[in-house]
Amino acid sequence: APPEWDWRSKGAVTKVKDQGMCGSCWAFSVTGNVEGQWFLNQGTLLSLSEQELLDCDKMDKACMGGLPSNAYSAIKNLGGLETEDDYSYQGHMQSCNFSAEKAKVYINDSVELSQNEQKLAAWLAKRGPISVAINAFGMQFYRHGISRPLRPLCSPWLIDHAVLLVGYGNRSDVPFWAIKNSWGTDWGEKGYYYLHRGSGACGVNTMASSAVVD
Amino acid sequence: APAQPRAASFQAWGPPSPELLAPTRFALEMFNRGRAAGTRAVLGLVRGRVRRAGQGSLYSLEATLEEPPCNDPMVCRLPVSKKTLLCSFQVLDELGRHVLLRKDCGPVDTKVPGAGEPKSAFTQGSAMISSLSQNHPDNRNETFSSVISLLNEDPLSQDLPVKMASIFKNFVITYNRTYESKEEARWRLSVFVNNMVRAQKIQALDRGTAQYGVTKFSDLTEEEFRTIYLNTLLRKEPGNKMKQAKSVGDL
Repeated sequence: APPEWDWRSKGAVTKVKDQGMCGSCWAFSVTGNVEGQWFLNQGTLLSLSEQELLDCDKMDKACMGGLPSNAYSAIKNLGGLETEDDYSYQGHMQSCNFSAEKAKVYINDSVELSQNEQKLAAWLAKRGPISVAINAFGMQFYRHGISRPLRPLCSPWLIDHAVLLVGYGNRSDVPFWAIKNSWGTDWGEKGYYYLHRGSGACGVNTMASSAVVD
Repeated sequence: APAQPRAASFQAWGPPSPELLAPTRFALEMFNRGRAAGTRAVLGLVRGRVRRAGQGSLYSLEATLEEPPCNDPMVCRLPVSKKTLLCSFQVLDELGRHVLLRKDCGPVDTKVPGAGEPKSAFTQGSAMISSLSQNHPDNRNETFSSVISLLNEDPLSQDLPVKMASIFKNFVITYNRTYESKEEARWRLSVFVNNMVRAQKIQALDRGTAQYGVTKFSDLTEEEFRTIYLNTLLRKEPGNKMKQAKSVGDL
């Protein structure tokens, strides 16, 4: 892996979104990944619809939570994702209003990534932003800097939030993952969370995945 | 040494005296707020003191609470047996209305009252946090520094409720919060103060460079935050099985 990488500066990441009072992080994590995969494979950055997943992905539970692995299947089975503009976010479940004609993006498959953070970094630099799930311990009060909670406080077994790895690097010799969150720009560092890299902090390496766009 | 009264208004461990009864009941009610029936704690012993100024009284209380066993993963993160908590509360009574300014609880690891000063994770943690906080005075933003310094002040400082209320007011303005009633606002203030204590602990126990403090979620209880914004399905359900990606070297 290169020593540092940031997909934001390379145009592969849309602006930070806000899930509102809804446990839909899984949908934002997956659309962020698909946005990146589409950009890298098709050359266009499109902001994609989380609301489509809330309404139409029946394997998941909309604002009550969901799993990225299910969401990839739903996107594949539905026939793609509409854009944010065409199917805008409401923050609560509605009836499915997906139209295959309006789908702008498709995926071919999805893959589970290594739990080795060095390999994750290499994959990210080569292939794009990665959907991950983490333990959100401390994030309620996070303001800025690189978070590294004690392991017993941030167990990898108690995963409860899905986010998007968009880059990595070091700040004053402290290695970090740059993580796009979905709580708006008025949280964290303009909507981003920085988590220690290389120690399996908060289970960041336990549930990494990506869509495949051919 | 056994706890001895340190002032005329200090009550040693025992059932709450008539003077401490109302604020103790209020603190217990706040502690149990949002808890389902069968998971609510019951009051054990209490000690504390009161300081009066103007039309208000500030109660500093320590109480033991008995929590029933919890085996429901929807309610508690890990199955726990019945446990005794030692809690520190600060309750402001102004013209008969109560506000919970501080709540901090931890499991008691020795039998508490009567056998000397209680030892608990809470008291040990507080000492550690206090020492760690002093090591990094420059690493916090201005707002959080002011909260930290407030929390480290004499808990009976007359200015504490006023200053904390001022920080809460700034939070309300910054994040455009509106509450349905004065009671709701008072409840949110008490949640906010508790959260500042939690943020202080998280700050002290972080080994990175992160700074924690006031955020737009600072008026939410931990349970509210978890229920509204987080996704516990991630740890419960296996989900759709995916293929393992090839490493980049194999591409």
